[in-house]
Amino acid sequence: DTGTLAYDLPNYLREQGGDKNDCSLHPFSVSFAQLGWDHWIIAPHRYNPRYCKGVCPHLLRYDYHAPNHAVVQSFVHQLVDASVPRPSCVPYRYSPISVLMIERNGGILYKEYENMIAESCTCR
Amino acid sequence: NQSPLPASPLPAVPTLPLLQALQMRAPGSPGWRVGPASGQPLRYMLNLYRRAADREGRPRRGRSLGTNTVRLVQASSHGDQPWAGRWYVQPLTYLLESQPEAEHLLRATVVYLPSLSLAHGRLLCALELVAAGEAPGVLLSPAARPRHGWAEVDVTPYLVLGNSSMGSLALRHVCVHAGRAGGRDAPATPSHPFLLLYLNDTQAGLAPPAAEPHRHRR
Repeated sequence: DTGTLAYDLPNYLREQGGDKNDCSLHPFSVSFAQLGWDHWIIAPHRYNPRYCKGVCPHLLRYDYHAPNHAVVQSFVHQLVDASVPRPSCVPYRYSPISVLMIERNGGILYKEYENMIAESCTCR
Repeated sequence: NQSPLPASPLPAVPTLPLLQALQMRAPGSPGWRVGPASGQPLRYMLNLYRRAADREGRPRRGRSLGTNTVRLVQASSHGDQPWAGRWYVQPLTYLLESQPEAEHLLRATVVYLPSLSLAHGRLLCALELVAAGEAPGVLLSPAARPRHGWAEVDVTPYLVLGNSSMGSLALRHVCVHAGRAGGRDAPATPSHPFLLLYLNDTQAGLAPPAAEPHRHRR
């Protein structure tokens, strides 16, 4: 009912600006020593996998790359049955990191691992 | 300030391939044979790493290595008296454990120092492929000019996959001491050349990225 949406415009416009609790990407630098893997990972010393945190807003802005299902689920939560949860804030795109590690037989291995850094978030 | 994680945060039986990979390579796991590499091989790989990735571990654009996996294999040398007068001849064997199925060999090179400054004179070195039977060895020459003193020789065609799928490569590291002979003792022994396997890991990490569903315009 576009009428009700029009009433909801102020909220919608406010959400455009995004609330600080909205789903977004957060930095978190960690060392392999903290992960207990520094015995055999030589480099990098630290890396920043980042993580997604926050509430998926009622109206999912275009830049969330949310699939249509998430938009529907958001409406269901809001208009039909609140026991259906809002979509979850999860990583959308990733990038790899390169790791230098020692192997069991004393060899040294350079390897690129995919999907090790979150680059953006989405609601799903 | 994060509370220190438990000593071995890895789960008993890690489920994720990355954890499995790390668990398999973790020291203390069965099969951990020799202590970690050190010295020149480690320095070489750290330089290779710095060329390929930034301080946060992100691969640099243009991927100077041309692949996502490079394994350094140290030689298991034999023969303990390599010096004879000015000559140094060290037979070296590189045993290739069967590579993980997902890792496809793109090329293999041997890295060595063709020239070494000594207190008295220089050490000039070369690599000789040990041919099977009585055939004479093949002198191997580097394809490109040495970088930071290191020369890299392509040995891809010579890798022998043994019947037990244990690959192996037999070389001789030959050096001659050029210049005024020093004191009575033999000059410093050059460090062993090492083998680099450039591999393409078709899984390269946690899981093959799922194809993102084509997003329809709302």
